[in-house]
Amino acid sequence: GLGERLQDIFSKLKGKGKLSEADVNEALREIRVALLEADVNYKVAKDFAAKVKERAVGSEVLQSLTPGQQVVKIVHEELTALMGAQQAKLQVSPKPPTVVLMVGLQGSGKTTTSGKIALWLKGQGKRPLLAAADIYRPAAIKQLEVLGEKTDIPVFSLGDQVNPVEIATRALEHARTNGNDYLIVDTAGRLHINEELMQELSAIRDKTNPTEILLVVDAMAGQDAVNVAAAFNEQLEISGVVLTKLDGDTRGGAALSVKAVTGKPIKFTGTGEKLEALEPFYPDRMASRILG
Amino acid sequence: IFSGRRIDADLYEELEDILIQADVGVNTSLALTERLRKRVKEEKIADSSQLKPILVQEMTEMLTANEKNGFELQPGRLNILIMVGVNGAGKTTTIGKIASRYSGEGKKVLLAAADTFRAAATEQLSEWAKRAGTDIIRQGEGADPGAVVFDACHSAVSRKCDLLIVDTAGRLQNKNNLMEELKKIGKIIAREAPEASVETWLVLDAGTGQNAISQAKLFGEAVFLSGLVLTKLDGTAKGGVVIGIANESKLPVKMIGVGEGIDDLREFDAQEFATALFG
Ligand SMILES: Nc1nc2c(ncn2[C@@H]2O[C@H](COP(=O)(O)OP(=O)(O)OP(=O)(O)O)[C@@H](O)[C@H]2O)c(=O)[nH]1
Ligand SMILES: Nc1nc2c(ncn2[C@@H]2O[C@H](COP(=O)(O)OP(=O)(O)OP(=O)(O)O)[C@@H](O)[C@H]2O)c(=O)[nH]1
Ligand SMILES: [Mg+2]
Ligand SMILES: [Mg+2]
Repeated sequence: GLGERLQDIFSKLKGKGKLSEADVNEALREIRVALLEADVNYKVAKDFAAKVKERAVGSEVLQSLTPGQQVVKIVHEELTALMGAQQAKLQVSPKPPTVVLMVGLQGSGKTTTSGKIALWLKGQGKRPLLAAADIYRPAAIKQLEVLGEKTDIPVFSLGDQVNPVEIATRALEHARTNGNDYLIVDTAGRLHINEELMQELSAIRDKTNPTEILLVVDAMAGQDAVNVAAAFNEQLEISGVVLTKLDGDTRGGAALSVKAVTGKPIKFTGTGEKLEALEPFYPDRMASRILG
Repeated sequence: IFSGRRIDADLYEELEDILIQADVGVNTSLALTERLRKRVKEEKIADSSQLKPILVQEMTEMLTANEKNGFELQPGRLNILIMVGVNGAGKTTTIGKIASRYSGEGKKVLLAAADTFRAAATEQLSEWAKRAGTDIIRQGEGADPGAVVFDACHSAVSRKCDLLIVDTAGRLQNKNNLMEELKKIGKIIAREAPEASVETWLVLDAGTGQNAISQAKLFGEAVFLSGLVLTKLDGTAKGGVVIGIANESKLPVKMIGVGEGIDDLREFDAQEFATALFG
């Protein structure tokens, strides 16, 4: 892995007291390649390598007895720091219900994650309401209703002939009169370049004033993840990210890309298809995983 | 964008960056720029505007270097298409599109709802069957996928269908028990429809990064894959990872998904795809 490759490069340091420019560039290249192979966006990888360079040519490395290991440690530290803090907290609205809006590309895991978050909240003694605002995908409403039945969590639906903004608005009213303290709005998957559908999300946001707008991202996403995250963030000002399908074998570099380009925290991870498979985001574990 | 430039290391690096941004991956990008350099040297190319067409040509060659490009229904026998892939890639929707295409050509199409696991999976495929005007074989939730497939094979054979399309549950390639389930489905089909022409296609989301390589590898170890479907190419992701897959495992892209509507299906055109990668 990257560790061994950096050890090889820095073993040349022994007895020389100083690394050549060529050796430093070779090491940075190895770091960039490792990140690219892990699907970190190529610009984010370049910026990250530049960050590491400053420390890699510093005394902590050059005077170390194990310079290669020291560089690996630096890379891991910088990566962990960039990932943000460990957290699994949803902000609470001062005026309940707290509205959580789930957004993202097609197939990323929004509907399943809506069910997971609702179950997680229920486990904390809260009274969540799910809203089925995807009127486009065949059987999307049914899918959310099945998840609601499995967990004994109510699902608000007005069928697929009512527009999603109206559904979300009425769901909020329903939550208020029903004493639900959380409203989780599941929306249809959409492309960030579909202006009409991005506008629809803005309209839902304007009508329901969500405390959390969670961008649901597939952990196996590639270079395009930055474009998607930037666009959703620009349109809506997201409050956080959920990274799904981390039970797979993807290195998950999209996590770094999305964090770097939006600055928003990764709050949860999806680690399976079952509704219990929701975990907090662990930045150091993610860093180790990306480095491989 | 690359006309009137000096052909130097910077230019090659810029080309490499374009490939990497398109999810072509480090190794394949290097292999492609290496081929490019070689041809520039051999053909004594001095005009930088010629680099892009050469690169497109090299990519197209990698994508078509196998004998199984394209897809034709074999006349006079049952054709079976098994769609496999990771969760959310677009299998069920793609089946709806393919069903509609062949049903529209007057072919007798049958669908098998062998995803008996995910919430409302059967309802979703049933809606597509309705839209495509085809029949569907399905059982209750939690039914054994093998039982659905068994049923579907017998129905397809006795009804003399032209095409049976099998929908399977999304699964991550590192889940051994789910890969075993896929093997079992393959065996049932081989046993219950021995005269059929069977293809298994791995459905890939164009937004997937290098993990697609692992998907092709591990799905390919569980079942014999004959092709890929690349979905969601209507987005901004380029899907360049299929070049590496073609180069490594000779798996051709059969069709592409370009939207959520029933007609948003295209045959794969390698040259068009390679050209668009630079777009
Ligand atoms: N293995 C695994 N599968 C997941 C995870 N999260 C979601 N899935 C699966 O991914 C697939 C897509 O999930 P959905 O919840 O339907 O995704 P979606 O974003 O609502 O999809 P659209 O509404 O079509 O945009 C389903 O098969 C889910 O079971 C996860 O963390 N791990
Ligand atoms: N934009 C776009 N969306 C697509 C395309 N193909 C599928 N989708 C969408 O992707 C999402 C997932 O599609 P599905 O057909 O449910 O995917 P799947 O592989 O069957 O999912 P699982 O059965 O849960 O594993 C849906 O919202 C589809 O409408 C495509 O070519 N373009
Ligand atoms: Mg959904
Ligand atoms: Mg499906």
